[in-house]
Amino acid sequence: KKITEKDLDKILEDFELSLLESDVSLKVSEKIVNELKKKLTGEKIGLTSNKKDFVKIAVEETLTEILEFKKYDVFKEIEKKRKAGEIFSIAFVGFNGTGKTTSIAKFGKLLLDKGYKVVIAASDTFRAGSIEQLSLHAENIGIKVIKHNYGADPAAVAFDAISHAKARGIDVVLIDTAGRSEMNRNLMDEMKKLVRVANPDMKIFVGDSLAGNAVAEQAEKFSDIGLDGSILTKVDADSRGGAALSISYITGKPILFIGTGQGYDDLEPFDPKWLVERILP
Amino acid sequence: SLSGALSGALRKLTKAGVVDESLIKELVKDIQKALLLSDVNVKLVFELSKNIESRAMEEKLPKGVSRKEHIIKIVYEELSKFMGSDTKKEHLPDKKGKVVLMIGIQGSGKTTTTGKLARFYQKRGFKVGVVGADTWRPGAFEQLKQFCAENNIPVFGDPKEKDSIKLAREGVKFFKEKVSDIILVDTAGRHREEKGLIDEMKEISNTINPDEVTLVIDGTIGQQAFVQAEGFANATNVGSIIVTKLDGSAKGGGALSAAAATGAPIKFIGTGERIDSIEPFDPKRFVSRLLG
Ligand SMILES: Nc1nc2c(ncn2[C@@H]2O[C@H](COP(=O)(O)OP(=O)(O)OP(=O)(O)O)[C@@H](O)[C@H]2O)c(=O)[nH]1
Ligand SMILES: Nc1nc2c(ncn2[C@@H]2O[C@H](COP(=O)(O)OP(=O)(O)OP(=O)(O)O)[C@@H](O)[C@H]2O)c(=O)[nH]1
Ligand SMILES: [Mg+2]
Ligand SMILES: [Mg+2]
Repeated sequence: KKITEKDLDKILEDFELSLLESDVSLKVSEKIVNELKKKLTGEKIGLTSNKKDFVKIAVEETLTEILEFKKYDVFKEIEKKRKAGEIFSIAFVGFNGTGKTTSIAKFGKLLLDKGYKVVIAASDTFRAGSIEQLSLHAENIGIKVIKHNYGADPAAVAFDAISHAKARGIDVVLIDTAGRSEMNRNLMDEMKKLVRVANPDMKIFVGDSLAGNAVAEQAEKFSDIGLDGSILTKVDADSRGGAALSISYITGKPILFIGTGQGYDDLEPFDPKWLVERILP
Repeated sequence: SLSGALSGALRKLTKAGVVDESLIKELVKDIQKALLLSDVNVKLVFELSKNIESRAMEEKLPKGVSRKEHIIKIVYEELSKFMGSDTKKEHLPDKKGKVVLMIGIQGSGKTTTTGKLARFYQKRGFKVGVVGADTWRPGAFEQLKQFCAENNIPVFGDPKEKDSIKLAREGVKFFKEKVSDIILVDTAGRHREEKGLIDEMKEISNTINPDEVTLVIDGTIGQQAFVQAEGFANATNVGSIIVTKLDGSAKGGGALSAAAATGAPIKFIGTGERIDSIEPFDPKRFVSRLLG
């Protein structure tokens, strides 16, 4: 027998609801459901098979495909450049308060543990206490921070850190940037300028796993600089994690890590299977 | 765009002379979409749309009111049930030495909002004191001090003090002795899964006995808003809500759930990173934003 559009409508409506309740953005939820409907309408299904289970397997495959798209090993990329004697720079960008500064500290520690030499650029020259916060984190893990004064040009700080790294044989430069609203044209332009000037090897988007539909808008606008991947934070707050799906779908790039707490070891590689199981009932 | 679709559906309804059931259903579907996009709780959206639809179909059109105006009024009334009040108020301190405790999830905007609130009251002639009782986040006191500095708002804190309860108590005592009108206490971010931090918050609250506990909620929060706010409400008596970051693309629908979970009114909204980017909550404007 074949599965009809009518069968699918009811089953997919329930799946769309579970996507929405898991914080997958409305736009992405609708796109996923429409793609599934096209894919499955008229599909042959065994006489003894359960239609709902048949669709569930297809949903799992689709979600996994989105999350595994362009998956890569960031440490492999860093190692390639280190072997070639080149420094590897990473800019961390995102909306206000998502966990950029803390994620940089965690990632920096991860790199130190793997034997890399790291320096951090304090390119958030705007927010009160940002330079002190970053410097204290860096001090705790034993990484040098390149900083200028508040009000300095963020691009200049990043450029300075990269020059410093080249001169001192540092392997990796991590660039902390100010939180910014995707709706603030000036701040989005400032970020584009930093990327032009510093030309980082990677641009990582840091998103809050508790955020709802705004995360889709953020992912879209921040994609203008060409993102290479994302980090999803505050997963320990028991967020469902649907934001990962929105971000992956919209940016076409993988979630690299998840933030699972406020400690320096609370950064884990992202596992698509874990998320799919969380989202689907 | 969605707001285009919504206003298009409304226009069709205005043109229709009688109650067109299909037009109402179409409009309710568009309202559902707008509310979901605005991060209103999924179950609440469906509950609301059922109520809106049945009221739109069954209620007699009041004299002098168009069908479109009537439906908008219904939507507004249904949403207002969650907001505590339907008028914009300024919420000024009603006694000397009023103590307000600022709580919320990591990164929601507590420290920034504490400074904004201090400036808001200072501008209106009140003597304000700010206590930095976040002993966890590196540079927390420095952030608060720098943010409040250019307006000469006094900030009490000690980056070397690890006991947040002691710090909160001493800070409140310090400003009560200075006869401040209002004392704002900033605390570390925490969420409901961090039992130790939730217990710390309870202890701070029991020690300084605040006149008001304000939950600072990130305007971008999605479907977790209700259960997260509930976590705070179970631990302490939340007296008010401030929704931040509404200058982003988020419409703040999660704030409705937070209000429902805590039973507390939304008093202010944050609209940017500057110290003056705070406004008293305006329910009418909030609802019209939710609807796109
Ligand atoms: N529970 C939890 N808290 C986190 C996580 N990541 C970051 N945080 C906390 O979230 C808050 C904000 O983190 P920051 O690193 O300052 O965020 P940011 O993006 O740099 O903020 P801005 O620079 O102001 O935009 C801090 O209290 C962090 O400790 C996480 O994975 N879990
Ligand atoms: N765009 C925007 N950013 C805001 C708003 N309110 C606060 N922020 C920013 O959000 C980020 C986090 O603000 P904080 O005040 O550090 O948040 P917090 O709740 O004190 O964070 P923790 O102490 O780590 O829990 C900072 O970059 C602020 O400038 C707002 O209304 N709009
Ligand atoms: Mg930061
Ligand atoms: Mg703070």
